[in-house]
Amino acid sequence: RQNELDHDEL
Amino acid sequence: MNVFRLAGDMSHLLAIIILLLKIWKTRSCAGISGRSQLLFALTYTARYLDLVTNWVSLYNTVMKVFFIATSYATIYLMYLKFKATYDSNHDTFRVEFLLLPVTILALVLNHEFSFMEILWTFSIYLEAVAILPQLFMVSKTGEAESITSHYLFALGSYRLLYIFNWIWRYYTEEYYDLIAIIAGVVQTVLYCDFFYLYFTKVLKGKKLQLPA
Repeated sequence: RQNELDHDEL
Repeated sequence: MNVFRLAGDMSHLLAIIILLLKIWKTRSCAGISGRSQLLFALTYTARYLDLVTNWVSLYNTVMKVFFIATSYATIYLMYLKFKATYDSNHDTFRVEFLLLPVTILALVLNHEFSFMEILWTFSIYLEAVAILPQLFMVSKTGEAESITSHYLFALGSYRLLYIFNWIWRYYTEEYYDLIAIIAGVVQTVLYCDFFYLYFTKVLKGKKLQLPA
């Protein structure tokens, strides 16, 4: 599960 | 990356290109809210500071640079180059009523109390409401040029498409970010009234005009 702190979206 | 996310980004890109072309070709920024554009520039500046700390992909970097650069280019065109055409007497939404609550909310409701994370959260909340001065301006003048309507439609569609992207990611990656989702839903809801007018008027060749 990806960490929500990663912010890979724009 | 999925098709909804890509379509959302392209819609966002298209909105910005439509706006810049409108201003450039007509040599006028009439009907455009400078206050909304200032809020967008603040949004992208706060969010994309991670350009220097966090590498995601070439696509991500190029898009971030584009969004920051075009937001400042728009401000330059509105407040300097074509200042004479800027409709400032209709652009009167009090942005402090947005900035203050958004700042407080970002300090209270965030994933982590750190400088970069609070800036990111602030930008997410601010983006959700940044269009309000523009919508206020349209309601104040009671109309919008077709090209401005197309701009608003593309800009509104972008976050709606992101919502589909978040649903997709929830089922395929079990990934979700509640802050982005809730703010994105609020952002999209703000456009609903405009979407209705866009479909019932603008697409039928009529000018977007509010009932008196």
